[in-house]
Amino acid sequence: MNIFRGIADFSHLAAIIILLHKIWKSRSCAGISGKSQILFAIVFTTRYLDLLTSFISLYNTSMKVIYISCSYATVYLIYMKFRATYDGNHDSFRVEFLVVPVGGLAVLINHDFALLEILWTFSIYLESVAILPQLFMISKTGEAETITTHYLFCLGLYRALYLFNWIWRFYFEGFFDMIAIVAGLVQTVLYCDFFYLYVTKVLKGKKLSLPA
Amino acid sequence: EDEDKRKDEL
Repeated sequence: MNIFRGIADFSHLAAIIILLHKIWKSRSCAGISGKSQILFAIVFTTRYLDLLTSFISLYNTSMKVIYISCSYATVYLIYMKFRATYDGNHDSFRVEFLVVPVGGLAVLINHDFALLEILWTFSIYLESVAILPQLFMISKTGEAETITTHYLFCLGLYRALYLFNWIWRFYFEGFFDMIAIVAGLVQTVLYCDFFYLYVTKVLKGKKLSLPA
Repeated sequence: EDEDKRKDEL
């Protein structure tokens, strides 16, 4: 594993834990898109079905299990435990506009027309756009809590670092996966606008708020 | 073999 991949995985883990911790400590999921969190739970579930069919390494298995468990815990906190604080009116992104085209694309463009492969491809495509309900919610309310922006930054950083990991692997291992690379590029581009706001506002101690 | 490399990533 190269350094980019290593930092990326822990950045991803940090993002997931920051979000869980924020919700648990504040006893509130205000400002968090439950829809994005459901999409991430679907992403992890469909991608990590290979936990049942193959063993790669203890690291690989542990991280997959942690990601899946934390994503379900987050969904549980939002829709069950702290449901009263969930801001459903502002979480109005139509997820079917993501899931249906992404499902169709996964059936059309994949490595192998087999159930597990299609689900893996579906998860890669879906992950690239799963943050959109969250970004839509922030654009609708015009603001985000600082802790939420830290979560988003870690989540965006993770996929950006994977791009470096893929460049590394191409040069040193001759390995590349076009599906993951294209989806990863799309995913990273979606965060660019946010990265700009994070650096120019949040890192300078200001709250992230958008002009009306 | 490539599939294993792919599935190694998270």
